[in-house]
Amino acid sequence: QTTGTVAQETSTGTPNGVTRPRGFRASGVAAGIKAGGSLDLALVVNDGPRREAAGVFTTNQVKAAPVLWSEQVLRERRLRAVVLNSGGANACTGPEGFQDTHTTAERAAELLDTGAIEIGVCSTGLIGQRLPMRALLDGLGAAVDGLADTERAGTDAATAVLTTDTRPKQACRTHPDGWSVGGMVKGAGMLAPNLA
Amino acid sequence: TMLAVVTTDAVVDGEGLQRSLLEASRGTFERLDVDGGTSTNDTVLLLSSGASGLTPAEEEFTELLTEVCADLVRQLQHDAEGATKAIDITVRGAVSESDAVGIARLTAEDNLVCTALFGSDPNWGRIVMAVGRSGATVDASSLEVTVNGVTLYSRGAPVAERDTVDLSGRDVEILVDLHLGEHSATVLTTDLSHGYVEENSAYSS
Repeated sequence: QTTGTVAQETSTGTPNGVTRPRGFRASGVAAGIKAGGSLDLALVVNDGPRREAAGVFTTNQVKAAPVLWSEQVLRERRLRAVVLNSGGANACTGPEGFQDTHTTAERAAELLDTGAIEIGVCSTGLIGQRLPMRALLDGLGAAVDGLADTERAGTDAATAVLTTDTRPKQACRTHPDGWSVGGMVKGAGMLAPNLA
Repeated sequence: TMLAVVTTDAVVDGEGLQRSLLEASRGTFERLDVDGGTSTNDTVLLLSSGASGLTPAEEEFTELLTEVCADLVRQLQHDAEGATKAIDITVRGAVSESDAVGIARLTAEDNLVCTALFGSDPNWGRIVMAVGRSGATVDASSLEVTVNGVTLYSRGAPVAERDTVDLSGRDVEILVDLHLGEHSATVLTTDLSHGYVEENSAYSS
């Protein structure tokens, strides 16, 4: 088995996160959601041939709009892509916030030539503020343009979701038979997941 | 907030993915408790492309998925806000798994335990206090607390001096043995430092 570690520490050229398994591309761009020009919008795309998916979500009874959206679309157990942003949680933002998530999924679906119900959305950052949608939607175009199956692309995606984290976090394992599992995660505070 | 995306090129159908993810999450993401804050946004998504053309047995897939999730969780623990200690709290001898998890989580969330560890103080009294207020089945006369390999409290009384425990390193292992049953659980946490307070008074999410 091959063990993945923090990308910054092992720049081998071999993807060690979400782009390690075949059939996936990723990107991370600076869309201008965060002040300061750092990466803040990530995209992970499943090029198939299959598009099965699963998810677990917070058990907090106050759920952010992207959680409500992603729970709904995952009832079909299929995802073509996941859009993730830092710089704003889009939580407690009312119907307008939910519409922002819907619009994000619609735009990603349009760019990827699929249906919005195959787009998962995740957000992280400050609770209670609307996302800067013009910047986010423009950034989605750049994110699609930047998609690649490389180590760099996976690391950019893992970096774009960071908030108070100090480094991207990725891991992967390859089974001796040749199939792989890869992943990325963010989280530094408000960190006691209870999932279902 | 914790966000995770996990991908695989194994051929696994959606229901199988969901079962494997639930199983993997239960032993990994849900066993991390830095500050008790279950976010409005916590999400883990698992996507399968099937591009390998290989269909593993569900147990085999769950095992590898769990390894990746455990690796990610360990990285979360080490990069948590203000963390100077990576603390593993293991509870064993509980009458049920939910008791073991509940005690470990409550101890992980206890401010007095976590601040003591920031000060490299193996304050077993605070650990015993946290265990006792957990609501789980506990018997003070059989309780045992071990920190970094040194048993400090056993069956109702201290059995070693605190200064015999070396907490100079980053990694801390706390073992609470209830001696009541067969169930155990480990929860990962960190200390509660000045850095955590500063981070969360400057960044208001």
